[in-house]
Amino acid sequence: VSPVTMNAFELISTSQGLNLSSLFEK
Amino acid sequence: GCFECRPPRLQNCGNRFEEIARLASETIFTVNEVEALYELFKKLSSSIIDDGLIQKEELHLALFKTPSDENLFLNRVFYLFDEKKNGVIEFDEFVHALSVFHPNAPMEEKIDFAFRLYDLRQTGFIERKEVKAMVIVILMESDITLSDDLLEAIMDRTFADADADKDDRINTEEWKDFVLRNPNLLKNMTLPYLKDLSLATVFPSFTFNTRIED
Repeated sequence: VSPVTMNAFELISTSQGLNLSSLFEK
Repeated sequence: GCFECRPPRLQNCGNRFEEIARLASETIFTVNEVEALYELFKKLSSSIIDDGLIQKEELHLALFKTPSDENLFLNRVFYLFDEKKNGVIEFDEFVHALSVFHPNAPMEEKIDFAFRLYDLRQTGFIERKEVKAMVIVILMESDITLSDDLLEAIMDRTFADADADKDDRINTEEWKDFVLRNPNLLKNMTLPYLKDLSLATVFPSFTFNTRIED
């Protein structure tokens, strides 16, 4: 998906800093 | 944990059980799940400094796999986890915050947490300039270059959809309406992993035997 077609919050929510599932990676 | 209690540590274990029972009563987690979260907390809070507290660098290490404390989004997550605002995440704060990310947590809590995440200056509004600043950070993180015109087009489209009263800031009601129409925006507010949290699945080598019934 091109960033140009996404809304701003869709873009923001892809941040690694907001992806807490990494906490559970072994 | 308390699995190898010897008499000198019994008092501590009693306190630990009380704390775990209290956290289970305050959150969506069961006693066993809080105990499993404690094992995760111990791992995270000892990754750089073994002091039983999660430093910002330790959260960065867990999320980005590199030790640093400079990232806008990490700062926001850390700020919201750190209820006491004393610069470290304590175990009870860790459990409280993760409770919001449970698949069964109320949608209202997820909507509110995301709002506070994006309300960078804590004004009670997500301001257009805050959103633009966050988008610029994301584009830099992703090595994507966009002209300011394209960036403004993204901002215009987003605010045309989200900012019903056209004052260039999103209030809590507008945010709620917006995310309910765009539920994918809350996807990272749910961690499916939290639903399978137990010592048996997370730490299969443990034989779990607690004195407290769930």
